[in-house]
Amino acid sequence: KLGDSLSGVLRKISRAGLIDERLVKEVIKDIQRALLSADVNVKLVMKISKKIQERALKEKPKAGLGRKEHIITILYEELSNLLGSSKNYSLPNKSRILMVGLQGSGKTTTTVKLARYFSKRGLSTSIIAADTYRPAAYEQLFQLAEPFKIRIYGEPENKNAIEIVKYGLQELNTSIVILDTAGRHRKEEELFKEMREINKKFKPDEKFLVIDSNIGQQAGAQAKAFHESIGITGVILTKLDGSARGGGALSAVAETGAPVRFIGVGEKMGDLEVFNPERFISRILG
Amino acid sequence: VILDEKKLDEILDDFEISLLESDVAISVVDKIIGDIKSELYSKKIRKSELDSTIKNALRKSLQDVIKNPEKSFEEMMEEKTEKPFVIAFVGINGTGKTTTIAKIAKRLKDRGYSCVISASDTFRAGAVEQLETHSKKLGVKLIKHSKGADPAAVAFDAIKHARAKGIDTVLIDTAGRMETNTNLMDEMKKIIRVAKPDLILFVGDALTGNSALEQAEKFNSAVGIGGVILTKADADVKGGAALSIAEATGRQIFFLGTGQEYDDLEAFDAGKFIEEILG
Ligand SMILES: Nc1nc2c(ncn2[C@@H]2O[C@H](COP(=O)(O)OP(=O)(O)OP(=O)(O)O)[C@@H](O)[C@H]2O)c(=O)[nH]1
Ligand SMILES: Nc1nc2c(ncn2[C@@H]2O[C@H](COP(=O)(O)OP(=O)(O)OP(=O)(O)O)[C@@H](O)[C@H]2O)c(=O)[nH]1
Ligand SMILES: [Mg+2]
Ligand SMILES: [Mg+2]
Repeated sequence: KLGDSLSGVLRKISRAGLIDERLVKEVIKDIQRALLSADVNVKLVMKISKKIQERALKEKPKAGLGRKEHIITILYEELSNLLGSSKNYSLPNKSRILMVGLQGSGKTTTTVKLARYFSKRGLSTSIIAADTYRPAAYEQLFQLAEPFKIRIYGEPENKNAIEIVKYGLQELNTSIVILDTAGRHRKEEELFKEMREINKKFKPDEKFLVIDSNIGQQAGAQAKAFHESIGITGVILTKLDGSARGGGALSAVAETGAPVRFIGVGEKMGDLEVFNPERFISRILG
Repeated sequence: VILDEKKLDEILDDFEISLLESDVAISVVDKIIGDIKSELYSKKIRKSELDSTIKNALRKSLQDVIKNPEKSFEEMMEEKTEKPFVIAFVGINGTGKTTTIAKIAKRLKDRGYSCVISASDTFRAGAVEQLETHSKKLGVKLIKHSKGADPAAVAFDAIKHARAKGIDTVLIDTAGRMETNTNLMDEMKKIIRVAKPDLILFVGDALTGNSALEQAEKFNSAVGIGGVILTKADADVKGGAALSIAEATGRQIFFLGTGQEYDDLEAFDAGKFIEEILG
């Protein structure tokens, strides 16, 4: 289940008999390259590779494991630890879900994917359209949700997102209410202030940070800013149907302490999968 | 004084890390650092000048990749005598193509050029409505067909309209598409075959990491990129993706998107960019 770039690397070890420090260093370099090309944070890559090197040199492989298997096991363990021991996502029976993230990350699309996910499982779901900045934001939500008969509460003429949230909560009585918000980044102070006010008014049970898997080294810093502002409880990684391997997710999890819950794998409303850590790690290792 | 190779490697390792942290793709970093190593390894350099020598070598190798475009936008338009000048905007999902078209339309209008926008994203929910809002605000004509229509047909229509009315430019908005989706890459090829644009601009997100390289390569081999616009440069990024894209395509960055308003479009300054990457 390891991609070919790393399998080739590890073939070097299995052919070597004794553990050779120079060989381990060479293998570590290859692991670093694989992680960096997957957009894992540079400092995190250094931290991970240092740990793997220490363990590879001082640990004895478990009975029956060759050197190669041992290093793979260490690598998997270190990456799994980073993703956190998130127990499986259990379906809420009542929940207010807030969707936040950078511009263009896939919040609106994912909002409707999630709404469909819940309603297919018997949970009545509705959406509040609180993006008051993006032209035709309400139309986009409406067109995406309409085929599934999911109700959208929105006020396209109203520029006050807090009001929309307030009236939306009065109007909607479904088990799940998902709130879509405008894209924003950590340098846009006014927008971050708005997000805090929306959070206060909505009182969500779940706050999902929606991240584009194409993001590079900024993933950690941006996730940290969102977390410090409103507290993130879950991460959703989108556009994994492209070539991006999504290493930024490791930083997002590290900075928010929140698990990855879902991934987006396409533009259609069925293109949402529950997060699978093993498959994700294989993808990162390319 | 012969160069102390160990010291050189140490300093280059630091530069390597800073390039990676600036989102330059790893294979591009390898090439840059590799070129500098082979140039400097056998040189005579005074110990006190090691740092500045390496920095200058690094600056020079960056200058080989990233330059200001040979001609400005408007110069390219002036060179073509027959109207309209057709520009297509392509890229993966959510990078800011539609918003950038609105910014370009405003810029052209401010400089006395007339333009028509082609709503050739006939797929995404709310895409045409998003453009309609912009075109109304800017007082620019929008050519659109019904949802699900053939994107190439909309472009053809827009160009026909521009030709008939003597309009200077046609801006073609296309749907975002993943470089891995062959059907959508083929659809884009068809739009380009029909519209025969004078300029194809790749719109990339400045926050992109290593996948910028693969995206630029695939888009370039599919339709040939003429230039690049890098958006969301206001998000506190070093924007190393610019280097990856320039290296992959040999094309240059025309503009940076620096916000969500119509005026948030800056001409790219290669020198300034290089100094910021060099830190
Ligand atoms: N291929 C692919 N495209 C996606 C995925 N998720 C979202 N998109 C596309 O990405 C683009 C942006 O998605 P939106 O849902 O509008 O993103 P957003 O975060 O709401 O954007 P803003 O509200 O402008 O900040 C659209 O073209 C979507 O169809 C995904 O998992 N795969
Ligand atoms: N901060 C910032 N946001 C930007 C910039 N350019 C675009 N955006 C935002 O990015 C989001 C996506 O912009 P769009 O223009 O819809 O992107 P697109 O490439 O047309 O998206 P698709 O058509 O879905 O592929 C919107 O919220 C824009 O306001 C920029 O330079 N800075
Ligand atoms: Mg949105
Ligand atoms: Mg668009």
